Amino acid sequence: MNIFRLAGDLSHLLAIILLLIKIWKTRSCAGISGKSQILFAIVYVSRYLDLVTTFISVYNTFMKLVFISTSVATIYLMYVKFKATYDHNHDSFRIEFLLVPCFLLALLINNAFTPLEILWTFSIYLEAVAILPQLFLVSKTGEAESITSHYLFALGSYRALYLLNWIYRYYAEGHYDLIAIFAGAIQTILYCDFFYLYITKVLKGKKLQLPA
Amino acid sequence: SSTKDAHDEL
Repeated sequence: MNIFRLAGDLSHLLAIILLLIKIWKTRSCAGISGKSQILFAIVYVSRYLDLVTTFISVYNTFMKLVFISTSVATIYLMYVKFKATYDHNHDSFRIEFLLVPCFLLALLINNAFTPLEILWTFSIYLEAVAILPQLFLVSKTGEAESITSHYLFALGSYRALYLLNWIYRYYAEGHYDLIAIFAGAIQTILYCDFFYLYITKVLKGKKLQLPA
Repeated sequence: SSTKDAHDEL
């Protein structure tokens, strides 16, 4: 564990908490893509299957359980409790266009051709693109509430901090995983346009609004 | 590389 990794994990946790606060306080999931949330739940479940096979640390187990349970809770809030506020007309991204290619790529490029390893690889590829339905929704409506912007910023920062963690681990421990590094770089690049808008608009107190 | 290691990251 190094400072970049810890900061990344905390940023990830913060993102999830911000999203739950936004939905709970406004009693609404308007502006949030249910498709992205479903993809994140698939990411966590397929990646953390090793919970039952490998023990790494109390921290590791705890965080995995938190990520799985909060993503299920988010889906429950969106599709059951606050269903009436869910913006499904704008949330029209076809997730099979992400799920199928990620799974095929995981079958082709992986560290080992075993079920758990293929699912881990699939989750890494899927996570890289899971935010696309959310970014698509923001671009369709042309705006995002400020708390949704903070959520997206924290979520994007998490993998960017992991990139720093991987650079650190390469030099400090000689550890690297090309699949995670490659997917993490793609994931971070997808947020760049949003990061720019966040820094130039939201941090100056303006609403995140895309030019018409 | 981590090929043989468990995935210790989240």
